[in-house]
Amino acid sequence: MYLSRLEIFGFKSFPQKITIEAGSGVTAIVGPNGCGKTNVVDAIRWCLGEQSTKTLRSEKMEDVIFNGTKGEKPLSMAEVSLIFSNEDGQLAVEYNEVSITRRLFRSGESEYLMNNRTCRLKDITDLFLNTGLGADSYSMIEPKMIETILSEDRTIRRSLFEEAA
Amino acid sequence: MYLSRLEIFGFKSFPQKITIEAGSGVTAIVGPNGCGKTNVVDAIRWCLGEQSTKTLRSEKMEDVIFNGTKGEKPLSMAEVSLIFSNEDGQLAVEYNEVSITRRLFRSGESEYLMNNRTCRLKDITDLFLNTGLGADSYSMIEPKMIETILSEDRTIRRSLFEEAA
Amino acid sequence: ARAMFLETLEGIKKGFVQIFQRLFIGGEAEIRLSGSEDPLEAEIDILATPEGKSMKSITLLSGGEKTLTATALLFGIYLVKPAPFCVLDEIDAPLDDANVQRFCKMLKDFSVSTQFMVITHNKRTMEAADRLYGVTMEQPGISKLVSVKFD
Amino acid sequence: ARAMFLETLEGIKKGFVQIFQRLFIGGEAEIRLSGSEDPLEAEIDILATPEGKSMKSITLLSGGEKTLTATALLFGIYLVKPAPFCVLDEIDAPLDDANVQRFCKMLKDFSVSTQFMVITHNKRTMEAADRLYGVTMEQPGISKLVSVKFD
Ligand SMILES: Nc1ncnc2c1ncn2[C@@H]1O[C@H](COP(=O)(O)OP(=O)(O)OP(=O)(O)O)[C@@H](O)[C@H]1O
Ligand SMILES: Nc1ncnc2c1ncn2[C@@H]1O[C@H](COP(=O)(O)OP(=O)(O)OP(=O)(O)O)[C@@H](O)[C@H]1O
Ligand SMILES: [Mg+2]
Ligand SMILES: [Mg+2]
Repeated sequence: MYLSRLEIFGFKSFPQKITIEAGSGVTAIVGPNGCGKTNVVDAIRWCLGEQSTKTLRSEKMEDVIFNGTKGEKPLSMAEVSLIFSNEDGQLAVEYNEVSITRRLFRSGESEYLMNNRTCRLKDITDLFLNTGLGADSYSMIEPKMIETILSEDRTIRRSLFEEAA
Repeated sequence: MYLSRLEIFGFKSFPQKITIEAGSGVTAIVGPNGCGKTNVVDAIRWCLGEQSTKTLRSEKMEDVIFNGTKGEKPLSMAEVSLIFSNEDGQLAVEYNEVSITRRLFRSGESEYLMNNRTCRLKDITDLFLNTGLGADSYSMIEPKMIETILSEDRTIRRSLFEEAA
Repeated sequence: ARAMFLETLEGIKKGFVQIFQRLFIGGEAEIRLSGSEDPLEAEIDILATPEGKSMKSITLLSGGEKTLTATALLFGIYLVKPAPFCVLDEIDAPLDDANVQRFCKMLKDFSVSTQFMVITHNKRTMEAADRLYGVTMEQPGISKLVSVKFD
Repeated sequence: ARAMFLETLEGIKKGFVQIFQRLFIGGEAEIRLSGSEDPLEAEIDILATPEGKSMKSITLLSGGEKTLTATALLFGIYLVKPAPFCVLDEIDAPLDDANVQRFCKMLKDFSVSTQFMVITHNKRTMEAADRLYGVTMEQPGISKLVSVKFD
């Protein structure tokens, strides 16, 4: 199983749909300060089910929906999809390609979809169980986390080890 | 009043005496990871009277004394001096040059000196009162402090403003 | 003490906005008091919006934008009360090339009244300095100084 | 669960040391349990000493050394249980040129079993990537994607 592409629409500073082809190896994301690179990371965490607004650098979950600029009006929905290739059958579904989608409306309504059919978050977390993939997994790292991985407070380290077990 | 030079001997990774001429304008300190750049910053904070071992990245104050390496024996004393030019008479002493020194012995004994005569820490903090200089002043900044200056916990910001008043 | 604090606060408010607009080439910034009528008790809030964006809280700023905003606050304070010297340890690390250049230009301007000691891995910041000291460990664990004249 | 945890722990211990010595070209590193006989209850301590130094606790490490040590732990875990993909947001910022190169070389080696997405301002890391995406804001506040082919 590997990630084939990421689609973002209406999430944070992305009012127009963008697609990032993941591909194998190392994909670098570059650009000036404040232009939206870390928003892409937030989009991945969010799609995988992240519930903490603090981790998403927001005050309320609604803050992830495009908020408008001097020239553009705010949108009413944010949507992020992760599309995985499942040719090796690692994910326990009979499809060759599995897409997971998360949507949030300004009304507060939110939904999760698997291959375009609504499902519960639990279906998504069950799907990725034991793959090392998840909103709070150790696979999204930023400089601030370096301090926590090595810090005196050993509970974080313990959860890293337990997750790997 | 300006800083004319900094002398470090036996402090952290500096078993041999070094002198940094400060001069006017911008002095850059460069070098590979782990070679002792931030130790120079710790030396300045320590000389100005820093009491917190956590700020000095140590477990106990004794950790600031050169601890030895595979090839060298540990030293028994650390000493740092800051030498200021006082031609404009801003510092309330009749000397043209004022040096402040802090020493720590492995025995735990510590001393402060002004122009090579022992004094109390209070004499040093009184000397620099209202100059904006001090161990905990807002004039030593690292990336971690960026988070605290802007953080939700507003007490840090308040102390910045009060210090300037 | 109260009058003194108010006067300083007004100065920092102006200084912060001036430096912020220089670093962000525009944008809006503001220091506001909240939570109490008495300035000595009130909370000090910072609002910052880069040019053309519609942001409100500083938690939405990016890593680089936060660094520039905190720097604008620091130098805004220096406009009111210059510190004799200031040490900056790798605060240029999160900045892109354009922001490093603006940061260095500002450092040079302020270095007339404040001595700066800057620790950096960024070549542009090294070039902007008046003098350079190298710290190395030829023997592991032992720091030595190498003066790299730069003029 | 207990046997599983013990087996994973042994694997991570070996992995951490192997990666640490690769990143630090030598040095000593160790993962130790303390505080309790029962591995499921004990505290997990990390000891790390760069080549030739006589350090004990990781609090004495420098900024760059801490980043490399945490990276060694992360990739040590990946040796035991590879993650399908991993996102690294500017973790190369505190590293000097030599360490960035070692970091990139390791990234390339691990990218056989793990997909990496790396956010960086460092030119060397950009060069080491297989593909590059630029994110820009031609109109302030609106992010767009620009694909910068790199091969
Ligand atoms: N809901 C939203 N609507 C519109 N814009 C938003 C929203 N949430 C965040 N932003 C914008 O996203 C920007 C931050 O982007 P991000 O943190 O991704 O930058 P970055 O590319 O990582 O920059 P750096 O290199 O400084 O880390 C902020 O300036 C903010 O204006
Ligand atoms: N008491 C001591 N005796 C000997 N060495 C010490 C002592 N205290 C700290 N050190 C050494 O100093 C080193 C850290 O130096 P420092 O933090 O100044 O590095 P740096 O140049 O700032 O690196 P970076 O670029 O990674 O931030 C550690 O590796 C440690 O071995
Ligand atoms: Mg970012
Ligand atoms: Mg350092």
